[in-house]
Amino acid sequence: MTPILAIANQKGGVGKTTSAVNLAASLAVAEARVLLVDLDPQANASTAYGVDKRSLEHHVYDALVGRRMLRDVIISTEVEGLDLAPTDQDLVGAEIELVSETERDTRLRDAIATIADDYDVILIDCPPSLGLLTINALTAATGVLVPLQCEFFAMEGLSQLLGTLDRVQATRNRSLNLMGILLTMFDRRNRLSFQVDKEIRSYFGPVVFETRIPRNVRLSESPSFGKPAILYDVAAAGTLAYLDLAQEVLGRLERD
Amino acid sequence: MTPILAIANQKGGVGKTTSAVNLAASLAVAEARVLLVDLDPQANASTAYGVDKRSLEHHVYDALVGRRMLRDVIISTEVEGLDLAPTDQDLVGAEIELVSETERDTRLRDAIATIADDYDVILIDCPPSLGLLTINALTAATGVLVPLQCEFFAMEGLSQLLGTLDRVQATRNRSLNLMGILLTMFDRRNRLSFQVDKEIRSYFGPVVFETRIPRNVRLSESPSFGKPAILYDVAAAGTLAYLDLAQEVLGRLERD
Ligand SMILES: Nc1ncnc2c1ncn2[C@@H]1O[C@H](COP(=O)(O)OP(=O)(O)OP(=O)(O)O)[C@@H](O)[C@H]1O
Ligand SMILES: Nc1ncnc2c1ncn2[C@@H]1O[C@H](COP(=O)(O)OP(=O)(O)OP(=O)(O)O)[C@@H](O)[C@H]1O
Ligand SMILES: [Mg+2]
Ligand SMILES: [Mg+2]
Repeated sequence: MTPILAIANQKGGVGKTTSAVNLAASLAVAEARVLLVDLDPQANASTAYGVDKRSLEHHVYDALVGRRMLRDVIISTEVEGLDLAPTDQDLVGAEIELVSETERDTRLRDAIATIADDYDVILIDCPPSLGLLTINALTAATGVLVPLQCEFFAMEGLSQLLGTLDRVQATRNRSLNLMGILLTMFDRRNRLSFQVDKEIRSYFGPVVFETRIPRNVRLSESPSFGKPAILYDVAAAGTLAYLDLAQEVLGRLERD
Repeated sequence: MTPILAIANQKGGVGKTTSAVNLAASLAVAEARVLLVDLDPQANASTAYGVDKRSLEHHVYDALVGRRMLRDVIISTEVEGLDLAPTDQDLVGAEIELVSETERDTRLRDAIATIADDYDVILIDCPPSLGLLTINALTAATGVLVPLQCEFFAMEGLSQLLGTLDRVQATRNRSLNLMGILLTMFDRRNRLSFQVDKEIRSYFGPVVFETRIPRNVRLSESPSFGKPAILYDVAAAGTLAYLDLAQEVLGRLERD
């Protein structure tokens, strides 16, 4: 069964897209066949791979509402071994359109099932909410990777997120597990970063990835060139951290 | 007519809550009678004022679904002249519960109308999405203040947000205007910050506030003490920037 990882956290701006984009590229560099699904109407993951949203004929929305097969939406990227299911802003409409439909929660799971065997790992970038799109991702996923910014508000939202994971696991997807919590934007100059690190590790233990993503401007510059960090600045601290994370993720996938 | 400002941007983590919380306090310090409405199910604005969500008997959700008058939900804060309409996580349910109701977009507008005369300014902290809660805020508002992080992804989302403002103005709320764009988390050490500043000001001109909010750790520490920055560290760069912003906002309100 191909592992499907939802990169999720309803708190905004914690590094979901940056993690999805750079982990996907790092896994592909480690020889895995990877698919990245952009499930956020902001379409930041699509932009990060240089996709011109106006030029897309079909995208994730068409696969969710059943107009297209997911296979017909998928495109290749500059990174060997990495495919992308891009999105555009129309995806905002899916939340309202699917609410009264049957099987509204399992649309993505069924769409991904048609192509899962073509890949070794599938990643899903989620929007900053616990609405229908994120519920679709959690219902389709085998595991959840939770990026956590080293900030006070980000910690506040964790219990709400973990409560939602429990509910989805109990009612829609028994095999869903918390694959790991990833500390992001860790800033050595900032006492708060060390406090969050200490508190989260003492509370969650080994669920927290050893890899910590440092605050690194190269990670926020690379999307403007339509490239993941590994193609923009291979020696940057942020790039190396995501390469380390890919190794840790592969280790956890083998263990499970 | 009491000015009602929606602090909105669907991009996550751009400083909506930090701006709502600290602008509200700064306006109150400038002798305005202020109400802050927390319309985000994350309830970060409520936390920033030390509200214990478990102790709330009623909150914004009750006023939106018509179970309570907004007046019965409002509490005072440590800041003289500033009241708060707090929320808790149940607000997540409002998006799903209201979708099939009549007048789902005007619930907040009608609730605020019952208490507007008690205040000189009303601020609404919005969640990171363009769903029903944000549409309610834009329908109730007289103006929108858009916090914009000095980052590439944040700029990307601006056209989507401005498109939504136009649609709400055309179909639900003719008097809605873009009160201003506020540059947040400006980091002097980071070239990207200067690029975003230059690009946004040349494109949007005087709509962009002269006040720029610097990246300042005191702004991210103060919520963990349940206080706005002005009660936590009155001389911090972030605190002073929001005091400047309050003066600029008052100037724009007088002009209109
Ligand atoms: N480690 C990092 N160092 C520096 N900047 C970062 C880092 N990670 C992310 N960023 C920047 O911070 C901002 C927020 O990150 P990102 O957009 O990935 O978060 P998100 O959780 O996907 O946001 P949203 O909730 O809007 O989907 C972006 O501008 C991004 O470029
Ligand atoms: N000027 C600043 N300097 C330093 N940190 C800041 C600044 N503004 C906000 N922050 C911190 O950045 C994070 C994001 O800010 P905030 O939560 O206010 O954004 P938001 O747009 O309300 O997020 P969401 O989309 O989740 O509602 C928070 O942890 C906050 O403390
Ligand atoms: Mg994102
Ligand atoms: Mg917020």
